[in-house]
Amino acid sequence: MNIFRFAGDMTHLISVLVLLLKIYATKSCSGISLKTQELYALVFLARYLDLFTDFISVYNTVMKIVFIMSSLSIVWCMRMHPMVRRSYDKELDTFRHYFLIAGCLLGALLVHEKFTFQEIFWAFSLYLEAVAILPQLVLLQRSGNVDNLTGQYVFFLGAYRALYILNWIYRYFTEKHFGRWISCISGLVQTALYGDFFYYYFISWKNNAKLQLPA
Amino acid sequence: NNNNTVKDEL
Repeated sequence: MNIFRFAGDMTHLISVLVLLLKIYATKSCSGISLKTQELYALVFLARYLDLFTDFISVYNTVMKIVFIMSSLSIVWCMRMHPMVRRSYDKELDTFRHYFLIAGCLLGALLVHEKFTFQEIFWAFSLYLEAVAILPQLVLLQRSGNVDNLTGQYVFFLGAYRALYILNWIYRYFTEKHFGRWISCISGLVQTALYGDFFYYYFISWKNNAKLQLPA
Repeated sequence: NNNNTVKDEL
């Protein structure tokens, strides 16, 4: 465990907590893409298949359970909670995310470490996580003004993977056998997708203005 | 081997 990775995990945890706070405190999920939340639930379920088979550390197991439970509860809230579901921007959240799932599944069948069930689902989860933010970014551009908590949610979500890239660089130089190009490339693509969001987020922070994404 | 290294990541 290195500081980059720990900071990355904490930033990821903060992003989830910010989202839970927004939904719980405002009883609203306006500006949040249900499709992105569903993709993230899928990412965690596909990646943590080894939750009960490989024990790595208490930290690892606890964090996996937290991510799975939180992503499923957010999806449940947005679909079933009577107050929250009313504020879902159904007509704006129209990204066809099933194509993302199909594409990533195909990609995992073609490009993986080993042709085993667990490895293919692991590669699938990495590819899917790289693109999972797309419905959310599209929704933000469509809904124009972004409320603070939603903006912070997306910011921390992007920052976590950027920190993971520093972690992979660090591990590449400190661990002889470390070389995981599937994670690294997916992580680079994922962080790049946040590029323009980070730019407008920084501008709004510098001007102390409301975050406005160009339509 | 490098197989288990990244699997220790979240």
